[in-house]
Amino acid sequence: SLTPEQQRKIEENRQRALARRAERLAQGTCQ
Amino acid sequence: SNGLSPNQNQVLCLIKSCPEPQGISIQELKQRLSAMSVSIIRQVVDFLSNEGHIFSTIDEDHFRSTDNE
Repeated sequence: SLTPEQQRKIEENRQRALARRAERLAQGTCQ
Repeated sequence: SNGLSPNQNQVLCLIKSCPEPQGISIQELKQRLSAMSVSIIRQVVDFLSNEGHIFSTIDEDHFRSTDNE
């Protein structure tokens, strides 16, 4: 199973990816 | 259509279907997608990461989808 440090890193990367996804969707809407 | 190519959809679908907390590895993707080269898989994974569909987990070889909770 994952260490707390790995879990923290995964959650951090997930949040960054969600922000990127939202950014891309917003760009798509503006075109 | 979600705007993704067949290759991109295939890779995303496999990543989404993996229940492991650390996600699926490039090696596992290669095993499941025998018709796709590792270099194509990496290109697809880079694209999906840039678009925020997926993210790396414990290292740069494991990936999870942003929309499977």
